[in-house]
Amino acid sequence: GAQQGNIMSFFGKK
Amino acid sequence: MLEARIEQASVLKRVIEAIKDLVPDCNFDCNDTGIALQAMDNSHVALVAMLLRADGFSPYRCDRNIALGINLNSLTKVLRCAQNEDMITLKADDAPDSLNLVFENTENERISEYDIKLMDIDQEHLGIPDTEYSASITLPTAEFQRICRDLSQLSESVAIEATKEGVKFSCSGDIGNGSVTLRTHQNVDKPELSTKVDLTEPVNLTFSLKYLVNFCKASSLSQTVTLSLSNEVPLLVEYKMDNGYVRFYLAPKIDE
Repeated sequence: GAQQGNIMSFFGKK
Repeated sequence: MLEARIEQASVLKRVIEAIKDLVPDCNFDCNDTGIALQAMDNSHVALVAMLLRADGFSPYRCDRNIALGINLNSLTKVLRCAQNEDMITLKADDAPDSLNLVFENTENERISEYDIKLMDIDQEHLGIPDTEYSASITLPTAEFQRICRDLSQLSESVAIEATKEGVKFSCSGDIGNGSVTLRTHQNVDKPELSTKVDLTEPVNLTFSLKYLVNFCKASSLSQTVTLSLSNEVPLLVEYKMDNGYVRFYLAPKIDE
C-alpha cells in the first residue's frame, strides 16, 4: 500500500 | 503588551474548535499584523496555519512580538464560559505567564474575567513555500464534510482526482469501494453551493481520510472550502474567514 508522507520532508525548518 | 477585542466570542470559539484536536498545545504568535499560529500535529503528517488579522479586532494593540503558549483544551474550557454574542478582550504582558480574557455582554451589563496559565512551548516553524497549485477546487463546506465522512466508512484513504470537468473522490477498502464525483457547476442563486475547479494540469493524489475528517471540524468557519493540489506536494485545505483563515496542509500518501 501507499506510505504516509511526513510534512517536514516537504516544508523545511525556518 | 497585547490587547485585542473581538466583537463576537463565537468567532474565537469556532477557530479553537477547528484546531484543538489536531494541535492540543500551540503558540499564538501575536504582533502588529494580528494573531497567528503554525503547528504540526504529533505525527508530523499535517500542519495547521491560522491567522486572525488585526483589523478583525477593535481595538487591536500589540507593539512587539508576543508568543502565547496555550493548551487549547484549557482555552476551550474558558471559552465555554463566554456566550456566542459576548465581546472578548484578550490581554497579555510582554513576557506573559498568563492570558487574561474578559467577556462582556452589553445587553445585560455582565462582565466576566478569566486568566489562563500559559506554557513554554518549543515549536518549530516550517517554511511554507509559495506554491502555484495545479488544481484548486472550491466546493461547499458541508459537501466536503459529507464526502469525507461517507468515504471514511469504507477506507482509510481517498484519491482526489481533479480534471477540468470536476473532481472525483474515490476509495477502496475491505468491504468494497466507492466514489463521489462533483461536476463543475455554478449556482447563480446560491453561489456558495457552486463547485469550481481552476486547473493547469490534471492531478490525482491520495490522502488519509482520518485527517480530512479532522479538518472538517473547521466547517463552521466558512460556507465554502478550497482544496489546492499539485502532484507530490501537501494538500492545502483552506477555510477563509472575514478577517483571516484556517489552513490545513496534509502530506500525501506515496506509493512505495
